[in-house]
This record gives sequence, structure tokens and C-alpha cells, in this order.
Amino acid sequence: PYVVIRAKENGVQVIGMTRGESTRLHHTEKLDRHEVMIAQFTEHTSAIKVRGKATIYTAVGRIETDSP
Amino acid sequence: PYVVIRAKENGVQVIGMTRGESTRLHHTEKLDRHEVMIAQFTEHTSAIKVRGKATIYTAVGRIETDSP
Amino acid sequence: PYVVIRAKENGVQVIGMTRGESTRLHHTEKLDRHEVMIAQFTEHTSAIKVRGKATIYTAVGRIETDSP
Amino acid sequence: PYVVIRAKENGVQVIGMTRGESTRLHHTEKLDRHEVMIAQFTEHTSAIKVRGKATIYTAVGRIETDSP
Amino acid sequence: PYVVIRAKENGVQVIGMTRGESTRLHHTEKLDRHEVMIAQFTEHTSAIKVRGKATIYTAVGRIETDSP
Amino acid sequence: PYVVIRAKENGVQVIGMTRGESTRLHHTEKLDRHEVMIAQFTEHTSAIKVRGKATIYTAVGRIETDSP
Amino acid sequence: PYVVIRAKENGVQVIGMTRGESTRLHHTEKLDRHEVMIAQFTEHTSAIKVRGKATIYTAVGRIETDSP
Amino acid sequence: PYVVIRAKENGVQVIGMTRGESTRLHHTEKLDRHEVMIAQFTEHTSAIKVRGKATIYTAVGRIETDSP
Amino acid sequence: PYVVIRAKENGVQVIGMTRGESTRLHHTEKLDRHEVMIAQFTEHTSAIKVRGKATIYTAVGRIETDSP
Amino acid sequence: PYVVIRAKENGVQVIGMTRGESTRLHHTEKLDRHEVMIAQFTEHTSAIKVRGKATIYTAVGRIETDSP
Amino acid sequence: PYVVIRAKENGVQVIGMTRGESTRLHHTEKLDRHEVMIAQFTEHTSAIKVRGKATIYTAVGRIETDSP
Ligand SMILES: N[C@@H](Cc1c[nH]c2ccccc12)C(=O)O
Ligand SMILES: N[C@@H](Cc1c[nH]c2ccccc12)C(=O)O
Ligand SMILES: N[C@@H](Cc1c[nH]c2ccccc12)C(=O)O
Ligand SMILES: N[C@@H](Cc1c[nH]c2ccccc12)C(=O)O
Ligand SMILES: N[C@@H](Cc1c[nH]c2ccccc12)C(=O)O
Ligand SMILES: N[C@@H](Cc1c[nH]c2ccccc12)C(=O)O
Ligand SMILES: N[C@@H](Cc1c[nH]c2ccccc12)C(=O)O
Ligand SMILES: N[C@@H](Cc1c[nH]c2ccccc12)C(=O)O
Ligand SMILES: N[C@@H](Cc1c[nH]c2ccccc12)C(=O)O
Ligand SMILES: N[C@@H](Cc1c[nH]c2ccccc12)C(=O)O
Ligand SMILES: N[C@@H](Cc1c[nH]c2ccccc12)C(=O)O
Repeated sequence: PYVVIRAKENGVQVIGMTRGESTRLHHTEKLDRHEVMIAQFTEHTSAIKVRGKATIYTAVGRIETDSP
Repeated sequence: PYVVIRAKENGVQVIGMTRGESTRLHHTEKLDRHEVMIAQFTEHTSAIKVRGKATIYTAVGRIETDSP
Repeated sequence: PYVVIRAKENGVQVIGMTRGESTRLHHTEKLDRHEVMIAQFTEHTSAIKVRGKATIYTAVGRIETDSP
Repeated sequence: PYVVIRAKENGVQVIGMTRGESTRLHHTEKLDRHEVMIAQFTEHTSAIKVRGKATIYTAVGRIETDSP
Repeated sequence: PYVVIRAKENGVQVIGMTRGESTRLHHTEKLDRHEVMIAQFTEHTSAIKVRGKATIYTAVGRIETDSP
Repeated sequence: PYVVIRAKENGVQVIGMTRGESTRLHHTEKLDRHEVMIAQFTEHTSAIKVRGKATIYTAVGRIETDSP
Repeated sequence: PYVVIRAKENGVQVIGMTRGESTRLHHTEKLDRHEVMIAQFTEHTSAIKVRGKATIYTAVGRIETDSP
Repeated sequence: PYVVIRAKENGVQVIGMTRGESTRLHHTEKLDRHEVMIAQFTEHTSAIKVRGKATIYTAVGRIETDSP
Repeated sequence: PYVVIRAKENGVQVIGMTRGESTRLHHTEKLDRHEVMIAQFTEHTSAIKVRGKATIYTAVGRIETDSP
Repeated sequence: PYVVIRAKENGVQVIGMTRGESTRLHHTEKLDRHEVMIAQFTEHTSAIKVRGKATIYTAVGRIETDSP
Repeated sequence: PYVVIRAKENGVQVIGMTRGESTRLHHTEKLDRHEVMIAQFTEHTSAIKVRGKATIYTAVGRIETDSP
């Protein structure tokens, strides 16, 4: 499975969190406005955090991070 | 499978609970308002608790934690 | 597979029952009002009981525990 | 696969029947009114009986035990 | 796969037939009115017979045994 | 996969035909009016014949044997 | 996968053709009017021919052999 | 997967083509008008040709060979 | 998976291209008008080309090669 | 999975890109107007580029390369 | 799974990001206006970034990178 993140402003962060006993941040990808990242869940990534104004497309719905 | 949690206020907690004979909390992720966490069920996480005002998107429905 | 339980009052209990020849309660999670628990079936949990006022989202329907 | 049983009266019985050559009752769970049990089919349970007034949610339909 | 049988009268019989070269009856479960049995196909059961007034819920349709 | 046969008259025959190089009848189940048989395809049964007035529910449609 | 053949006249033939390098007829089942045969594809049967007036129910459509 | 061919005239040919490096015709089945053949893809058949007026039912659509 | 090609004119070519490091043509099947070929992807065929006026039925849509 | 490319002009290029650590072009197929190529993803091809006016049919949508 | 990227301007970049503990860019493909790239997730690519004006077709939705 993968999710799609489209940045609606500069500086959106897509943060990969480690799979396993401990939960740490292993990578932070900064997106400029209108950049899109398509990210899978993987052997190393079992959770993803998104900061900043973005649209997130997932199998369980479409999310505007900044909706009221 | 994964679920998506969008915080509608600061201080929302996404809590991972251990898989196995005992059920303990292994990680608590604090989300600021409008932050989104996409979290899988994993070898270490077989239950997830959410505290605070949030929208949760799952395969069995969309939940507003604070709905009446 | 997982189910989602949203507590509509304080003190809702989500009870995990053991898989195997005998059926015992191995864990009781107490939820405060508006807390949500997303719980998988696992190697140790083959049945789940819910006590108190809650909404339960499952693959076979949505259940209000307190509906008439 | 799992089924969901919501008790509409006190004393509803959810009965697990053994898998294998012989068919015996291995567990009877008593539910109070408005309690809900979510029960999987397992290595030990290949049939389930329900006695008393209840709603049963399954992949092949929703059943009110007491409907005319 | 499983089927659901709801008895509409006392004395409904749910009969398990053996899997294998020969076809014998290995178990007969008697249901009282409004009792429900949820029965899987298993290593020992490859056919099921139902006698008496009942509603049967299956993946290929819903059957009223006593319909004209 | 399974099929469901509901007898609309006495003496309906549900006939299991052998899997393998040769095709013989290995079992004939006689159904009384309103009796229902739910029969799987198995290691020993790769074809099923139905004689008499019955309704047959299958994954590819519902068949009234006696329709014009 | 299986197909369902309902004979609309006497003498309908359901012919099993061999799987493998050569294609021969390994079995011909004669159906009387209103008889129904439910036939799987198997280790020995990789093609089926139907002669005579019949309705054939398959995953890719319903066929009246005698339609104009 | 299988396809269904219904002959609309005499002499319709259903031709099996070999799987493997080379592509030869390994079997030609002649169908009389109104005869139906249900043919799987197999270890020996990876392509099928149909000549003559026929209706072909497949997972990707229904084809009248003689349509304008 | 398979695709279906119906020739709308004589001389339609269905060309099998080799699977593997190099991409060569391993077979060209010529179809007369109204002939239909049903072709799988196989160990030896990972791409198919079609030349001439034809209708192609696939899982991702129906294509008239000669549409404007 | 496969995609379908229909050339709307001469000289359309369907380019296979190598699977693995490095991404190179391993094959370029030139299509004349109205020619159609049906191309799988394979052990050697994990990305495909299309140049020129064409219609591309995929599981995630239909694309006119030259749409405004 | 694959995604489809259609460039709406020259210089659109499709960037493959490495699978594994570290996240680096292993390939950047530049697309001219109206060029289309169909890219799989692979053993080496677990995330994809897109820069520039493009339409991206995915299983979770269709994205115009430059929409307001
Ligand atoms: N390290 C955790 C990360 C995680 C996944 N889902 C979660 C839900 C809640 C908290 C942490 C997590 C794990 O692999 O299980
Ligand atoms: N440790 C438990 C966690 C759990 C999963 N689902 C549950 C339902 C109820 C109570 C606890 C649980 C387990 O892996 O099984
Ligand atoms: N220990 C039982 C628990 C159970 C699952 N489903 C049930 C239905 C009825 C009664 C008990 C159960 C088992 O694993 O099988
Ligand atoms: N012991 C039986 C229980 C059972 C399952 N399905 C049934 C249907 C009818 C009667 C008994 C059963 C078995 O495992 O097979
Ligand atoms: N013993 C038989 C039971 C059976 C299953 N399906 C049938 C259909 C017809 C007659 C008998 C059967 C078998 O396992 O195959
Ligand atoms: N013995 C045959 C029975 C059969 C299955 N499908 C058929 C279709 C036609 C004739 C016979 C059959 C077999 O296992 O293959
Ligand atoms: N013996 C052939 C039978 C067959 C299956 N599908 C066909 C299509 C055309 C001609 C013959 C066949 C085989 O197993 O492959
Ligand atoms: N022998 C070829 C037959 C074939 C299948 N699909 C095709 C498409 C085009 C031409 C030939 C074929 C193969 O197994 O691959
Ligand atoms: N030999 C190539 C054939 C091929 C499949 N899909 C393609 C797409 C583009 C170019 C060539 C191809 C392969 O198996 O991978
Ligand atoms: N060699 C790359 C090709 C590729 C697939 N998907 C991509 C996305 C972006 C860039 C390159 C690619 C790989 O197999 O992974
Ligand atoms: N190297 C990372 C790439 C990645 C995939 N999904 C991500 C989400 C966020 C950040 C990085 C990633 C991995 O394979 O897991």
C-alpha cells in the first residue's frame, strides 16, 4: 500500500517512522508547494506523519490537513 | 492495513499497544492541530488508542472522536 | 481484521478474550468518553466483548451498543 | 471471519461449538442487555449458537433472532 | 465460508454430513424457535441439511425453507 | 464453493459425481419437500446433478429446475 | 470454477473434454428435461461441450443454447 | 479462466494454440449450430482462435464474431 | 490475464513479443475478417502488438484500433 | 499488470526502462498510427515511457497524451 | 502497483527514492510536455517524488500537481 501527499505550501514535511519495537523518525522529506510524494509502507516505515498544508490521498479517504 | 488520524486540536495522542500475551502501551505520539499520522498494524502494534479531538479514517468507517 | 470502538460515556470496557481451548479474559481496556480504540484479532485474541455505551465499527456493520 | 452479537435482553447466550469429529459445546458466554460480543471462527470453534433476543451481524446478512 | 440458520419453529434440525468418500450424518443439532446457528464448512463437514421451518442466510442467497 | 438446493417436492435427488478420470455417482441424497441441502465441491465431488422440482442457488445464478 | 447446465429438453449432453496434450471426450452425461448438472473444471476436465436445448449459467454470462 | 463459445452456424471452429516458444495449433473442435464449448486456458493452451459465426463470452466482454 | 482481438478486416496481425532482456517478435498470427483470437500473456509473451483494423477487448478498456 | 498504448500518429515510442538499481532504456518500440501495443511490467521492465500522440489505457485511468 | 505521470510542461521530474534504511534519490527522469511515464514500486523504489506541472493517476485518486 502507498499514500500520496501533495504539498499546498512550501515546507510540508513527510516523516517516516521506524517499524519495530521503538518508534523513531528515520527520514523527513521536505516538499515545496505543489510537489507530490508517493510513499509506500515498507520494511523500515510502518507509520508516516505529515506536517503543514497538504492533501493526502489514501485507501480510507482523502484528507485536507488544514480543513477546519 | 493502516488507519489515518488527523488532529483537530493540539495534544492529540495516538497510542500504540503491544501485540502478544500482555497489552501495554509501547509508544505515544503527540500530534499538533492539523498534523496527520498514518499508522499501520504491525508485528509490535495490534491495537491503537486515540485520545483528543481527531478524525480517524479506517476501512470500517470514518470517526469523529468528539461527535456527540 | 480489526474493529473500532468509540466510547460514548466514561468507563466503557473493551475486553479481549483468549484464543484456544479455553476462553478467558486476558485484557480489559477502559475507555473514557470520546476515546477510540482500534483493535485487531490476533494470535491471543479471538473474541472481543464491549460493555457500556459505545459505537462499534466492523466489517459486518455499525453497532450502537445502547440502541433500543 | 467473525460475527457480531448484540444482546437485546439479559441472559443472551453465545455458545461456541467444537471443531472436529465431534460437536460439543466448549464455551457459553452470557451477555447482559446491550453488551456486544465479536467472535471469530477459530481452530477450536467451527459453529456458534445464539440463544435469546439479539441482533447478529454476519457477512451473509443481519439477523434479529426474535423477528416473527 | 459459513451459513446462518435461524429456526422459525421448534425442532429445526441442522445436520452435518461427512466429508470424504462416504456421506453419512455426523451431527444433528436441534434448534428451538428463534435460536440461531452459524455453521462453517470444515474438515469434517462438506454438506449441511436443514429440516423444518427456518431462514438460511448464505453467500448465494437467502432461503426461507417453507416458502411456497 | 458450495451450492444450495431447496426441494419444492418430495423425492428431489441431489447426486454427487466422482472427481477423477471416471465419472460415477458416489452418493444420492433424497430430499423431502422444503428440505434444504447445502453442498460443497470437494476432493470426492466435482459435479452435482439435481433431479426433481427444486430451487438451486449458485454463484452464477438462481435456477428453478422446473421453469418452462 | 463451475458452470451450471439446465436441460430444457430430454437428451441434452454435457461432455467433458480431457486436459492435457490431446483433447478427447472422457465423459458424456445425458440430462433429461429439467435436470440440472453443476460441473467443475478439474484436473481431468479443461473443456466442456453442451449439445441440445439448455440454459448454461457461467461467470461470463448466461447462455440459451437455442437462442436465435 | 475460461471462455464460452456458442456456435451460431454449423462448422464453427474453436482452435487451441500451444503454450511455449512455438505457437502451433494443437486441436480444432468443430461445433454445430447451437452447440456450446466452454474452454479453459491450460498448461497446453495459451491462445484460442475462433472461426465462423459465434458468440464469445469472456471476462473482458461479449463478442459477436460476425458483427459489422 | 488475456486479451481478445476481433479482426474487422483481412490481414490483421497479432504479434507476440518475447519476455526477457531482449524484445523480439516470436510469432505473428494473421487473422481474417471476423476471426477472433484470445491470447494470454505467458512465460514467452510479455507484450502483444496488433496491426490492422480490429477491436481489442482488455481489462483496462475496449479499443477500436481504427478510431479517429 | 499490463497497459495498452494506441498510437494516434506515426512514430509513437513505447520505451521500456530497466528494473534494478540503475534505470536505463532497454527497448524502444515504434508504433505506426493506429497500431496498438499491450505491454506488461516484467522482470526486466519496471517503468514505461510513452512519447508522441497516443491513448494509454491503465488500471488507474485513461490518458490522452496530447490533451491540453 | 504502479502510478502514471503525464507531464503538462517541459522539465517535469519523476524522482525515484531508495527503499531501505536510508532514503536517497536514485534516479531522476525528466519528462517533456505530454510525455507519460508509468512507474512501478520496486525492490529499489519505495517512494516517488514529482516536481513540475503534471497529472498523476494513482489507485487512491487523480492529482493535478498545480491545482490551487
Ligand atoms: N514502531 C511501531 C510504529 C507504529 C506503527 N503503528 C503505530 C501506531 C501507534 C504507535 C506507533 C506505531 C511499529 O512498527 O509498530
Ligand atoms: N496484546 C493484545 C492486544 C489486543 C489486540 N486486540 C485486543 C482486543 C481487546 C484487548 C486487547 C487486544 C493482542 O495482541 O491480542
Ligand atoms: N477460545 C475461543 C474463543 C472464541 C472464539 N469464538 C467464539 C465463539 C463462541 C465462544 C467462544 C469463542 C476460541 O479461540 O475458539
Ligand atoms: N464439529 C463440527 C461442527 C460443525 C461445523 N459445521 C457444522 C454443520 C452441521 C453440524 C455440525 C457442524 C465440525 O467441525 O465440522
Ligand atoms: N462426502 C461427500 C459429501 C458431499 C459434498 N458435496 C456433495 C454433493 C452431493 C452429494 C454428496 C456431497 C464429499 O465430501 O464429497
Ligand atoms: N470425473 C470428472 C467429473 C466432471 C467434472 N466436470 C465435468 C464436466 C463434464 C463431464 C464430467 C465432469 C472430473 O473430475 O473431471
Ligand atoms: N486438452 C486441451 C483442452 C482444451 C482446453 N482449452 C482448449 C481450447 C481449445 C482447444 C482445446 C482446449 C488442454 O487441456 O489444453
Ligand atoms: N506460444 C505462445 C502463444 C501465445 C500466447 N499469447 C500470444 C500472443 C501473441 C502471439 C502468440 C501468443 C505463448 O505461449 O506465449
Ligand atoms: N522483453 C520485454 C518486453 C516488454 C514488456 N513490456 C515492455 C514495455 C516496453 C518495452 C518492452 C517491453 C520484457 O519482458 O520486459
Ligand atoms: N530501475 C528502477 C526503475 C523505476 C521504477 N519506478 C521508478 C520511479 C522513479 C524512478 C525510477 C523508477 C527500479 O526498478 O526501481
Ligand atoms: N527508505 C524508505 C523510503 C520511504 C518509503 N516510505 C516513506 C515515507 C516517509 C519517508 C520515507 C519513506 C523506506 O524504504 O522505507
